[in-house]
Amino acid sequence: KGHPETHDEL
Amino acid sequence: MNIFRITGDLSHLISIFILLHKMRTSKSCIGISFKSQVLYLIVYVTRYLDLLWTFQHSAYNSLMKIIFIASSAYTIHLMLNDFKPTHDPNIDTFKVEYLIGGSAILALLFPYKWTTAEVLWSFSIWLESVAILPQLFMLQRTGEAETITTHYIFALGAYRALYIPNWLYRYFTESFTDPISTIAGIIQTILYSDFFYIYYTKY
Repeated sequence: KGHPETHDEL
Repeated sequence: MNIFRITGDLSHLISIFILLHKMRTSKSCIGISFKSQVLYLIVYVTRYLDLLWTFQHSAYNSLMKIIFIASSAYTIHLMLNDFKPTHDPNIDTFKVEYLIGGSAILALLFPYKWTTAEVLWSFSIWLESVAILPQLFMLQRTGEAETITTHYIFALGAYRALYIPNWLYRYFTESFTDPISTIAGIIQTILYSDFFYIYYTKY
């Protein structure tokens, strides 16, 4: 977790 | 995607429409903190930089990100041009330097990864949690706020408050954790809580 691609929220 | 997340996002969208509708119908930006609006633009631009490389991952997320950046920029455009005469900088005096500085320090100290994108993302999360302060400060200084402005602040606050049950739900259903967003989201909701209380007793 923490990689930019894991930010799946707004 | 759960009911809390979608309701939160819709609440955020509604807040934007309320704000733009208010400005366009009243042809003024009275009661709106320019400083808060600038902070929100900084928040959206620094957080949604990932549009450049995650654009194809989720049409929903990408569309919302574009709407948030564009509407925020448009709001600032209106405040700087069309409705500039109605903006009174003398009552919009919150020292945003501390908010930006504090968010930058937290972002640099505790990012998920020390990469530019991750630090900027973290910065945006912290900054969002306090970006409403100039607006609330202005509200306090001017006393009575227009109903429509009050609804705008409520919808904007409800968005992040609704993300809290979303994170709880995701923790139990998919072991999802995002401590930075969660802590900042709780702080954000606490900052709004006094306002929420007044809103509920009034409406």
